[in-house]
Amino acid sequence: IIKIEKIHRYFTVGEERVHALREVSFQIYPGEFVTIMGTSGSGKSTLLNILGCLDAPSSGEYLLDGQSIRQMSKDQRAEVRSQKIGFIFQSYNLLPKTTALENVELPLLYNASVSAQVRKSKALEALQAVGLSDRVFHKSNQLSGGQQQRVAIARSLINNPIMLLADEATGNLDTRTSYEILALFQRLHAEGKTILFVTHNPDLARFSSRNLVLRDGRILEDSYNTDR
Amino acid sequence: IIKIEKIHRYFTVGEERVHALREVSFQIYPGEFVTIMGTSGSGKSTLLNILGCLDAPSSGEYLLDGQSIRQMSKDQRAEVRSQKIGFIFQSYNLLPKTTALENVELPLLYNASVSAQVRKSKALEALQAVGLSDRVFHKSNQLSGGQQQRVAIARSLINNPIMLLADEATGNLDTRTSYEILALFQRLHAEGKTILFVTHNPDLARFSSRNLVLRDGRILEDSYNTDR
Ligand SMILES: Nc1ncnc2c1ncn2[C@@H]1O[C@H](COP(=O)(O)OP(=O)(O)OP(=O)(O)O)[C@@H](O)[C@H]1O
Ligand SMILES: Nc1ncnc2c1ncn2[C@@H]1O[C@H](COP(=O)(O)OP(=O)(O)OP(=O)(O)O)[C@@H](O)[C@H]1O
Ligand SMILES: [Mg+2]
Ligand SMILES: [Mg+2]
Repeated sequence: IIKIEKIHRYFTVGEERVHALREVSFQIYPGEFVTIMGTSGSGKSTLLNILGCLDAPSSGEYLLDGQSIRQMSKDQRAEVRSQKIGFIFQSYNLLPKTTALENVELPLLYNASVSAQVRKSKALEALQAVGLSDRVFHKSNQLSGGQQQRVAIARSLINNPIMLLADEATGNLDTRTSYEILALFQRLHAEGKTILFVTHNPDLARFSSRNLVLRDGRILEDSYNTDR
Repeated sequence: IIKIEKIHRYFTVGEERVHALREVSFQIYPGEFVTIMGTSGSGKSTLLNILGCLDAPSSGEYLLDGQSIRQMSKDQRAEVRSQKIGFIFQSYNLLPKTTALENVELPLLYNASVSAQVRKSKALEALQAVGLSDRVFHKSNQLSGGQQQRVAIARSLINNPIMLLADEATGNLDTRTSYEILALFQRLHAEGKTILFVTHNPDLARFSSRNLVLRDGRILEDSYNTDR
């Protein structure tokens, strides 16, 4: 489903070039559950942003479902994102003065094929799945850090994407809530979704079928969990 | 150094009252290293905001160094904060289009007793202590999540506070970087600072002299680590 080849991504800061990703190549097959780990600054978010069509590589090829993302227009990329990809940002990116319910409904707001009633019930369902049924009318600034993180998770599920990209989706959750979220992801995986899960928690990495480790913008390790 | 008695804190959302803290009472002695744990939404950030003089309780007393915070004016509270408390926010609160260096210098910007040169060298020292010497001129949006978290940590140290309040200061850091930050906190503790460290990571809780556990706004557990 994903094929990336020799992806480079650098940023320019003043006179310096920061190489966030250096010749990264791999393939992800439909239905895989892949955890991505690596030290702070190793390139995980940069990689996920490229895979999520939110950022373009400096060079290299990205094929999603056989389609070249590089050759797409900005509008085509936005369409791919809204139809195929659910993204959970490391910093959530919730709308500030907006309720949890409205934040979760957002991806379906301009979808003409979904009525307001269906949109609302899907959003309530997603909020229940992350344990926030009693917080639906709280605005983003009236939620705890972990509750905000879970709103971001619920929002990523609402348009029923085939692929979920999660950038540290449990970084602000206690152990028990983290495992509840992991169990949710395992259910989604069992339903056939492809999941890429960036995490700093090595315990969570045991639950995936495959582990990628980044270091200084390169793939240090790409291994399959043989007991899964 | 800290004495809180029967602290209540509720928020009003629509017609509902959310009891974030319910009759919380404890004392913290100078030089203690206390970890605070609890499930998402249990009241940890609310408690830390009150202890950091950023929020006032709905009722109850808070004495810091023998002074009643409730009876202080807004200006007096701001003075206590800038002189005695270093705060690391769960969502960092960095200035967006501003470099790491400028963000760390901020608490000393209006301190007439510190020259621009001393301020800059202190900021560079703090950034080195968190491993970001090579990122000082990056703006906040040019940093990874864990790098932003570490800028927030460096900023909290620069005015040499006697008390550090850290709200999930390692939530976005990989294991090795987390332990580097923990070692930094242990050095600061050895220098005599009082540290309150909210964390979701039970492994880190072993490094403190005392553990508080919150649940539904109450203290569930208050225990001393006998092997430390
Ligand atoms: N401004 C607010 N208005 C209304 N409710 C609030 C507000 N701030 C916090 N709450 C509620 O108070 C409770 C405690 O919030 P708090 O942020 O202290 O939790 P926490 O323990 O820090 O959680 P986390 O581990 O997820 O960061 C939560 O249930 C939250 O929804
Ligand atoms: N917009 C940008 N401009 C300049 N440098 C950047 C930019 N975004 C990221 N970087 C740099 O690229 C490197 C990789 O960043 P990235 O956010 O991908 O790391 P990460 O692996 O997600 O880290 P973390 O675990 O801390 O979130 C970092 O060293 C960072 O400083
Ligand atoms: Mg990141
Ligand atoms: Mg919190």
